[in-house]
Amino acid sequence: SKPQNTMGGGGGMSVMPTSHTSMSSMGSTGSYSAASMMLVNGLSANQNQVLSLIKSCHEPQGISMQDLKQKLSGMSVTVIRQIVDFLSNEGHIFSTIDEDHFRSTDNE
Amino acid sequence: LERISKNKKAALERLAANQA
Repeated sequence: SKPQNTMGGGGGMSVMPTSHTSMSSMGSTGSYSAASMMLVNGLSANQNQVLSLIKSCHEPQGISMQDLKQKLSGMSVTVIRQIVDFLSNEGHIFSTIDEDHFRSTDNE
Repeated sequence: LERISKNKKAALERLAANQA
């Protein structure tokens, strides 16, 4: 039972601002840099985002660095690499066919 | 693909160590 809060997880669907609810539904995603320090289960919001992306990929070779970059367009490659290194050190993910493909350990 | 299972094993060990 993990919280499904992945924005744009369904693919290229852009958020359509509906006239009444746009403020309340989008308000929390506005300030990225400030929110990134928020801790959920010991990981920052950015780290959780990367981890859930990796978890959501079920291919044997895992998710590629390229896919991560694409899906996390708001994050720099350097930041993604740091997060991936961290998650790898913690044992949450591991690299598969090369250093640019990752899978999660806890998505059996 | 041997590499994958080797890396996974190592990662699971790290995870276990971190959770212990």
